[in-house]
Amino acid sequence: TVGCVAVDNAGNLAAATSTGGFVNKMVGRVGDTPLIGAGTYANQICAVSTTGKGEEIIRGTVAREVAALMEYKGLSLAEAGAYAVDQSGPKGTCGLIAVSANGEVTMPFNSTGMFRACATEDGYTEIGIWANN
Amino acid sequence: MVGWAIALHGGGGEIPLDLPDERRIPREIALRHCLDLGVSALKSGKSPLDVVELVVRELENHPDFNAGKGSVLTAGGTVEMEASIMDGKTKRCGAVMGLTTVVNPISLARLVMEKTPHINLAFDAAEAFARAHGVETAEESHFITPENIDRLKQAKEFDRVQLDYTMPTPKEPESFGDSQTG
Repeated sequence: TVGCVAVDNAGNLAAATSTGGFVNKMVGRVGDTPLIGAGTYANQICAVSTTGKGEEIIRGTVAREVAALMEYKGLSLAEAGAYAVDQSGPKGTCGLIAVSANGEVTMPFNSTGMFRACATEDGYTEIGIWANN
Repeated sequence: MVGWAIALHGGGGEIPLDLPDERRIPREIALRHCLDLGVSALKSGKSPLDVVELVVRELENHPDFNAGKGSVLTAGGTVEMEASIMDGKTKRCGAVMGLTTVVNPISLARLVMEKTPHINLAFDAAEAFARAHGVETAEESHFITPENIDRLKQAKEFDRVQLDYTMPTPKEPESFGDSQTG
């Protein structure tokens, strides 16, 4: 699975995700990626793209969860992202990238690694695979 | 004053810490290339919707990631790709699933968002929509890589062990560097 989220300096947000699915998946099986609110979501608050085990991400409506936690509980993007991944399902099944309307970025995951990269206007960049690099 | 920001991913899972260089380095180079592409698009004033489509198209075209070219295979040895896109300002969105010939599924998802009153289009109808809108398509061989054929073979071998209900300890499938969960 691949994905991208972006916010411009007017606070406009967008999210996109694409995948080939699951190795050896049943023909006709549809995962979380094309289900808005599960694999991809964006509103005026944040934009989210997820990766992992589709069935768990659908059950947890993970992408919409991040936006809802920010909207209803006032969590920050990082807090909402971490909580949504934490609660999404078994360890090793979920990761996400997200940006918020005020330019925050978060990339939590509960597996060994996630191929990820990010950059912000104030000069922060990160490219990594595992948790500590 | 809000600052711009961008993030992208190439999938996750149990990526072994001793991933061989020949699998790790091309992916890191691709991540950096795609990040640079996205950052320069944002700096040039492109809308976030254009930026995320541009970056995901680039990732779809890279054979080391599980989307577009390099998509993993179904139990039938075929590809069935899916994608979605959403604009935060308007909440307009589009999604496609069950694609077998579309080179860039994310761009078809955007066409569903912009050219239809719907959100989801699937399988044969999505393929027909692609042809009707002149979206680039290719033979299935374009998407299938030798690496993913091996992955399917291993996954099937593994399943066969289970199906046989024999109780050897299943052989650990060789990890190809990223998650088999996409």
